[in-house]
Amino acid sequence: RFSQNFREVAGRFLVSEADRHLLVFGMEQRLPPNSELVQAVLRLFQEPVPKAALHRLSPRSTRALVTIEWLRVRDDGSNRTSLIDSRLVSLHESGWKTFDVTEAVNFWQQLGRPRQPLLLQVSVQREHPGPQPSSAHKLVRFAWQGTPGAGHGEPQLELHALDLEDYGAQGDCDSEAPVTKGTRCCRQEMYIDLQGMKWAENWVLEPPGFLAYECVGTCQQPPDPLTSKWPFLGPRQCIASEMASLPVIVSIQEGGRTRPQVVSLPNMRVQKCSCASDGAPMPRRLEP
Amino acid sequence: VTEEQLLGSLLQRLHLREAPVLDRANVERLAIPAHVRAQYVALLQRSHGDRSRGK
Repeated sequence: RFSQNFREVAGRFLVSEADRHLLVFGMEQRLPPNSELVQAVLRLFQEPVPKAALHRLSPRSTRALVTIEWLRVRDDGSNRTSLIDSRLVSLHESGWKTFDVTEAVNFWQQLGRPRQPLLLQVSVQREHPGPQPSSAHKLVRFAWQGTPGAGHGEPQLELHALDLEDYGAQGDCDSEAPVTKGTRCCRQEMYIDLQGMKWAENWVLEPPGFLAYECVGTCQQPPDPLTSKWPFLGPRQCIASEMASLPVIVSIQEGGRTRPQVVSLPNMRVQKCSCASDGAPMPRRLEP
Repeated sequence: VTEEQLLGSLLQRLHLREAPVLDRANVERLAIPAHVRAQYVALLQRSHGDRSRGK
C-alpha cells in the first residue's frame, strides 16, 4: 500500500469454521506477462486479545499455530490442499503477521487459469496438541473476522516480481555480434565434433557431431532493496534452465560379434538459457 | 557440455570403465539395420520435445 513498486491485493473473506478461514484473492492481471515471481507474502492483521481473556490463559497456552494451505478445486468439484507455510503467533501480540506464500502463487501459475482466484486456507491450531482441553487458540482473531466490509485489516497479498525484459535472458545470441561483457544472457551455438575425439573413433557411429549450445552473457541484478530482503539469494546468473538428451549409436562388441546399439545421453544439449539466482527455491511441480 | 562429460555419460550408460578400442575393419563392415536407425531417429525427435529441468 505504501510503495509504488509493490503490488498488493485486497482479499475477500469467504467462509469460516471455528478456526479455519478461506481467503479468496482475485489474481487476474496481477502478475504481468513475461515477469518472474520472486516472492509472494500474505499479510494478516491479528487483533489484540481482550485483557480479561488473557488473564484467564494458562501459562502453557500463550501461542497458537497458524497454518496456510493452498486450496486447489478440481473441475469435478473435489479439492485438495497443499501446506505452504505455518508459524506460531503469540496471543499477547497483535498487528500484521506475514507468511511466505510464494509456492501457492507458483502452483496457481502452473494451473494456467488466470481468471481463477487464488484460494488460501488459514487454520489456527493449538500449539501443543494433546489430550488436555485447551481453546486458547480460538482467541486468535484476524481483522477480517470483525464487521464485514469494515475495510480495515483486510488480508493482503504482496507480489514481488521481476520484469524479465530487464532481468531475464534474451533467447539465442546474435550470431553476428561478438559476445562481450555487456551481452545479456543468451544461448550460443557450440558444436561438438565427435569425429575429432580419439576415444570416439570406431566406437560412436552416429552422430558425427552435434550442436550442444552454451549459455553466455550476464544477467542484470535486482535493485538493492530487493536483495537486502532476500539475503539467502545469490546473484542472478546465466544458466541452462532446460536441457535435452542426445541419442547416439555406438558399436558394441559381444561374443566376437560387433553390433550397433542406440544409447540416450541425458542433459547433453541446452534448450533454453535463463537468469536465475543460486539459492532460489525450485518451485514444486504441480501434480496433474 | 565438455568432452569429459560426454564420455563420462556414455561410459556410465554402458556400464564401462573406459572407452573400448575397436578394430576399424569390424566397424567398417558394420551396417546399421533399419530398426536401429528408426529407434535412433525416434529418440532424436523426442529429445527435441522433452525438456528436462536443467540446473
